Amino acid sequence: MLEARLEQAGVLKKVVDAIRDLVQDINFDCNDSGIALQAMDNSHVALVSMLLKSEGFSPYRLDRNIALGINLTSLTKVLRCAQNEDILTLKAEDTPDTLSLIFENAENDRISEYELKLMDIDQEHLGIPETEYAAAISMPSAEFQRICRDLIQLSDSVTIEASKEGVKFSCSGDIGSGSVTLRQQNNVDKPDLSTKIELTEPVTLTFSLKYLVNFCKASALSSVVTLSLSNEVPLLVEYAMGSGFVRFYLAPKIGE
Amino acid sequence: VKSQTTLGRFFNLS
Repeated sequence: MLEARLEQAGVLKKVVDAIRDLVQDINFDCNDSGIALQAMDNSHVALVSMLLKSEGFSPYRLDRNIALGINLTSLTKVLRCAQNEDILTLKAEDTPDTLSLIFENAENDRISEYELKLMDIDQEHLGIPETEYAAAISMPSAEFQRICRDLIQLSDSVTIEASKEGVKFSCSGDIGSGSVTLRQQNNVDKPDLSTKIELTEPVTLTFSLKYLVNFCKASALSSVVTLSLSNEVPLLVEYAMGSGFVRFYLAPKIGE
Repeated sequence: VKSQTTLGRFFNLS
């Protein structure tokens, strides 16, 4: 059986909010490393990969590996019944038909118990190759969100150019064009507001803004986002949490 | 004109 207790229900709520517009029916794969999911959107253009490490739960008990087939719209309905500060416990049998979710308030005088019906989900798993990226940019997640929301007003695509000078997001559409350039800067007082660029070679790639705007729903999970790019490979957008991560991969747009 | 690729072009489906 599985028993996994999370101090803050808000963590799972934010994870589900971040991915539920991209993927609907997913498996939570529970194993010794924690609770993981990997799922592609219907168009096979984007992939979400998430891990909530076992260390982030206390306790984390698992007798054998199990997959919990979950409809995220249904899970969202149940999670709405939890306060962000509630303690959340997930429980399931070894061959589960349902997932139990128990919410307890910090004062320990309210216990809510819900059962979510599980589904059989046949999932395609993508072998994601280990990639040495040519450029890794870490920046405030709120800044990345603002840039994507601004540029999507002008175009459905953005070109990201990473060089020693900085990172430039540019777009062009029917009404005109626009760009935002960020220079590398180190904020000593507030490291989360720094922009860092690690570069082995310059990279220029074009991506659909619709997906990037969608990824930015994960901004609540982390004040920092990391963009990893190499020419002609999918973009990796990572939001790291204290004990886990949400990663998005996005296939580029490529010229004929 | 650039066209949208899919992840299957870069990753192996297993």
